[in-house]
Amino acid sequence: HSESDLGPISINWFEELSSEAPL
Amino acid sequence: KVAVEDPVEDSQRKGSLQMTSTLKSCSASCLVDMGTVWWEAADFTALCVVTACEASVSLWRHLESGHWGSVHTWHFTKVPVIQIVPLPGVQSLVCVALGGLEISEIRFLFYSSEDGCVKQPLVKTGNINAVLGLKNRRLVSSCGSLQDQEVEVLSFSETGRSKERQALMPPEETVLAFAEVDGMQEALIALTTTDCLVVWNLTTGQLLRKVPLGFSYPGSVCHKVYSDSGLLFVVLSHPHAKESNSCVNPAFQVVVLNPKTARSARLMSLSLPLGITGRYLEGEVKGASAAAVLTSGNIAVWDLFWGQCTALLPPDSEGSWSLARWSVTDTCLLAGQKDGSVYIYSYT
Repeated sequence: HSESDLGPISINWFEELSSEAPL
Repeated sequence: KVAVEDPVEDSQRKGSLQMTSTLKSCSASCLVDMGTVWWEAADFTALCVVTACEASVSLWRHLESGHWGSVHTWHFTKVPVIQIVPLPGVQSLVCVALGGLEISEIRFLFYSSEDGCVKQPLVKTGNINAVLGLKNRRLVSSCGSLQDQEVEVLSFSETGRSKERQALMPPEETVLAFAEVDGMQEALIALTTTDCLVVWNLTTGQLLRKVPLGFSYPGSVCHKVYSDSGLLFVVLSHPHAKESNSCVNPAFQVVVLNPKTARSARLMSLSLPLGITGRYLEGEVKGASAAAVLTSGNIAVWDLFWGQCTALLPPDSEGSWSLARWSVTDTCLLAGQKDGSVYIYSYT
């Protein structure tokens, strides 16, 4: 799958989503 | 010794299942689950087999004579056993889920050398939708449904005593099954009744993502998730799919998920072996291997990296297979029949 199918990929997704999600 | 025989596809990776021993459990009732656990006692330390019938759970040790001897048996007179809950990396402790149609109790089973008796303390009660043993002596479960759902991680000691309970933010849909993420100890995945994949941070309890998969198979089960290069690869099965030909009815599917964007795509389907009809009934994924009991009575094994069926175990003269489980050592497959017969195969 190309990046356009799944959107931009981030290796640090876990940290990034954890900093954005409500506690 | 059995293997997939397909003269057309010589280039395929073929596995081999070699039967090493058998044991007969549950003489009076149906085998409902089985598994393996490392067990340490005063006079031995060994990889033991655990078998579960509705009214009892037994621990079996391989004796020098080549036979399997019963070490301990736990009896349940009030609530029947539904499943064994594997606890990764845990020794001398078994976890079982009990209930009627749904899980109503989770209990730990162990042997106390202090008074020489087997114990079965209650760990959790309620309307439990799903339970999974996690690495580092943790157990995650979900109770209730929709807005009333509670998702909780219980940490426990080596002796099974509960140490800490942490709540995870509940999703708005009922959880059907949990799956750990290979390579990410602090991430947890679940699949919900509406085919949404949910991602949690186990340390903080945050709900990080909810991704609708948009499947046409209700009640799919997620078995395993692998993390690689910013993507999640989720192995799913569809136990409630309608029976049809193997081309449109795979045993397992692998879905790729970008958690950053919440976009997903189907990556790979693991089809039934050539000449085998029916559908997936139940099974287990361990490491890169997936095993499934099919409605045809066969057990089939797939290599998830190659996306191919590598071995096929036809029903034997005694009857069809009803359960397939990997041992904790990855190299053995346990094949079970309803009458309580357990066959142990080495898989190479």
